[in-house]
Amino acid sequence: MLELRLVQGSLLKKVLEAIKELVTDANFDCSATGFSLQAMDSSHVALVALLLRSEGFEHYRCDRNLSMGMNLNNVSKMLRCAGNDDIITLKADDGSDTVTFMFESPNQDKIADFEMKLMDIDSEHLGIPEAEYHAIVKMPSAEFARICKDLSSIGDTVVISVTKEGVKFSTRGDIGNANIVCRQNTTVDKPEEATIIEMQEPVSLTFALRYMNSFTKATPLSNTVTISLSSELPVVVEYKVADMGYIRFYLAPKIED
Amino acid sequence: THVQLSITEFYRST
Repeated sequence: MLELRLVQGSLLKKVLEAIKELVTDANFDCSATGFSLQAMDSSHVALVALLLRSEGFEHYRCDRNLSMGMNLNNVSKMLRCAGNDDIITLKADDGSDTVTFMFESPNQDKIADFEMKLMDIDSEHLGIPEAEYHAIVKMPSAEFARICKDLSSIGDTVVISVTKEGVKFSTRGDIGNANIVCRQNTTVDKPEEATIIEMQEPVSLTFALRYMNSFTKATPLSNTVTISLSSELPVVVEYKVADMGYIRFYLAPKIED
Repeated sequence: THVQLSITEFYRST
């Protein structure tokens, strides 16, 4: 028996909007730790890891570990029927091939049940070891989204370079090239507007902008984004999900031929 | 020109 009640149901709506472009089908895993997902895009270039810790739910009952295969487009269709202020409860019985999404309006005057068919998904689970990153950039998520969008009108790839000067996003294309430098800036009114660069050593990596732009679908979840870079590892682009967890996007770099 | 690496080249199956 599974029963997860999330008072801030809009978080789940935003999570689905953040990942459904990148991943078509995925297994949602429930355990005592929380509600999680790990999935790769169809070309195995990017990976998304979601964790919503059990403590973040108003009610969290998961009698035994359960893996539920879902088509994310269909989940998104279901969740779009929930109001932004609705409380969302996920329910599944042991051995059932369906999951039920229950939506309650804040004043309890409307209660809706949406039952969705589960599917068998044969997905590969990857072990991601803890890593030391050469540079970690924390910046406003809207700023990062703007940079990715702007650069993708010029080129297909972005070079992200971190030096003592700041973090530089560069691209080049048929019509020309572009460089955007963001310097560390902690003298702002609100902490979420700060750009903070922790650098152990300079790093420069090249990535496909198409994936970066897809990751920025998570922007409504968090005012800030954290970008972790190491010269021999995929970049990690992380958005916090309130104080209950995170969405991490891993993207493999492009290398010189 | 650049070659796109795969994420599975970095992380092992569990």
